[in-house]
Amino acid sequence: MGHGSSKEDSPSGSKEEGSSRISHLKQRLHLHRHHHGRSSGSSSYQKILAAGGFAGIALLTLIHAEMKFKDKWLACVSLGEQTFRTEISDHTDRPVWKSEKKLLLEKNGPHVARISVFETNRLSRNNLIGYCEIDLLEVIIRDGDSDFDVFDLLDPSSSDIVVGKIFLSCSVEDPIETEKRFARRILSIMDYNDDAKLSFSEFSDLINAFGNQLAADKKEELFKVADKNGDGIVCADELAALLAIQQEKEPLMNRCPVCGEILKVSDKLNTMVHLTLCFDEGTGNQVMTGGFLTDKQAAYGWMFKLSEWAHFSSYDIGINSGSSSSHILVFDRKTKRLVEELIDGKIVLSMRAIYQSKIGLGLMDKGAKELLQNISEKHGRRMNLAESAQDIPKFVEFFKDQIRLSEVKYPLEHFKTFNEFFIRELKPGARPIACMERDDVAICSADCRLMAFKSADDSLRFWVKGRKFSIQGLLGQDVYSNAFIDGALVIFRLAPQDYHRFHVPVSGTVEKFVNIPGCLYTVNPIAVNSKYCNVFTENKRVVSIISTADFGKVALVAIGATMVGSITFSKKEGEYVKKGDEFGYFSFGG
Amino acid sequence: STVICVFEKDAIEIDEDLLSNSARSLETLVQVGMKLGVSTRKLSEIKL
Repeated sequence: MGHGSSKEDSPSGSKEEGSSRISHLKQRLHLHRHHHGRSSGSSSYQKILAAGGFAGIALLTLIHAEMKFKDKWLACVSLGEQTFRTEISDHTDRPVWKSEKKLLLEKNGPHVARISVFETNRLSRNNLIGYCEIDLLEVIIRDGDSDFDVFDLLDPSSSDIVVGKIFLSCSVEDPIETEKRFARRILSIMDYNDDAKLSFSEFSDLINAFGNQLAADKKEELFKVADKNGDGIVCADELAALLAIQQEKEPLMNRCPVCGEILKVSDKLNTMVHLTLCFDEGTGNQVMTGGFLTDKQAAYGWMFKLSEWAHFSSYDIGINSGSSSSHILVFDRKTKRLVEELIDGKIVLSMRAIYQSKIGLGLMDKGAKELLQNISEKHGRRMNLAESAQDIPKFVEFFKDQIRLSEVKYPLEHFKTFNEFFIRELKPGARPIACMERDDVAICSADCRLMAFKSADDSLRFWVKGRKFSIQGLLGQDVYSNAFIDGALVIFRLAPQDYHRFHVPVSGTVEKFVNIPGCLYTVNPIAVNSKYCNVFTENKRVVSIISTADFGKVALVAIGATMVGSITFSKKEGEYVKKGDEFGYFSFGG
Repeated sequence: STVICVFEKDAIEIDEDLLSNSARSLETLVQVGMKLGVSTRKLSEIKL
């Protein structure tokens, strides 16, 4: 298959072809076996060859295209049930994307990719201009000196008409490299101090997260096996070796911790490949955006991404349906524009692993709740150390478009720890209060992403998917009253970069504070939108009741989250508060 | 971290733009002090 590739077809003849395929595949594989003397990778590689087929990760790069007119172009790659898209090019007839995507090629799985090129249009839908279908296995084994292949793009209304050419490359990753990369990825999840090594405590957390009780019971033994040089820490190479050895004997992971898919013990290479791809999704390691079911959907651009978030929020069909959620769209009330909220890939990865699958939440009952608590406490202690102040410039740089230092009350040098910076105060007047003289006008409590609903039912319909959510559950028995039934609900979600102090939305008297202990799940939409997780009714929180003349009683619930579990109030019971007054703040801790 | 505000039934008329974004499952980026809504008690008095 493939339309008009610039290279000659492979010679036919089954035996010769098989041998030729293997030798070419060898050439295309970036073998480094002489650098790694381990047997597992070699045996995996032998397995590929012995099977005469290929199972592994192919790196597909859409380099550029030559079209017959100028426009802003995007390209999509569809393989099986997945579609990925490039960025939109400049206005040109020679669009350059250089977009790469790792694709899983299974022995009996799909290997014919459809590549579609669209002209983009701001006002209406993007138009499909040309397409081609390519057998990736053929591209991989095809002989040739060139680093790229060229394919004709066909007119979708008439396959006889060539409307352009696309230049792409497709290569195969060495299974040993796949294995090592996977070990590095998995290690980074529990590597709290980012030293690319696991202490015994970090190693224990990792084994716990795998959810394999047998392995959890013999963590010390496994640690000793992994720590080959006996230096008391496990590096990425040692972890890779352990995973390979264990995979041969008794796999540490029975299910993929990201998507929850059961891993076949008999198909070790596919297991490794599957895990690698799952762990890579959403981390920003890959250039092409995924999570689309069809190339048409992918071509809808901004508006589709918006609806993708809105309509796929229950994640019923697995986390990959929302794989572009490392960029959440929010509507900026000030500028009246949609903006993308960036989330660190590692955080997205962890959140998905935990919250978006039954198995992930199942892990919660096997010690992961305690793990979140421990991580938060550990992080809190770390953020209170003087060394943590070194992280402030990096943090400011990462969120440079969203943190306005000119609004901050003190200069950066003033903050002696990261936590001090995290709970930074703003200069007086930095946040004007709407209709200050009118107590019948309520204001927003925090710099945040806000959701507002007329009733709890509406919130369940549009946003909160936890099956056990209710106002009663949120407020707890001590402060709940019937007056709150069917009352309006406003959710102020603070992101890490936000000013972390919250203010009083209405003027009145603080009646009481009620502490409700609980977990420290994330409050990110990834968890709030999961039907398996009941963030708002299970997390640690403090409920305060403000008695007002204009709104009756108003309940304000401050909910702690992973890492940011410390809640401090700056007002006391019985105190009169004016709307806009600072009420308290969240900081790092458990 | 998150703050949730719960009002009594029929106590507030929340600004329409916030409601309509939320009905599309779209969060709205706001800042402290921006208007959230108006007491319906006052509104009903004004209407009367």
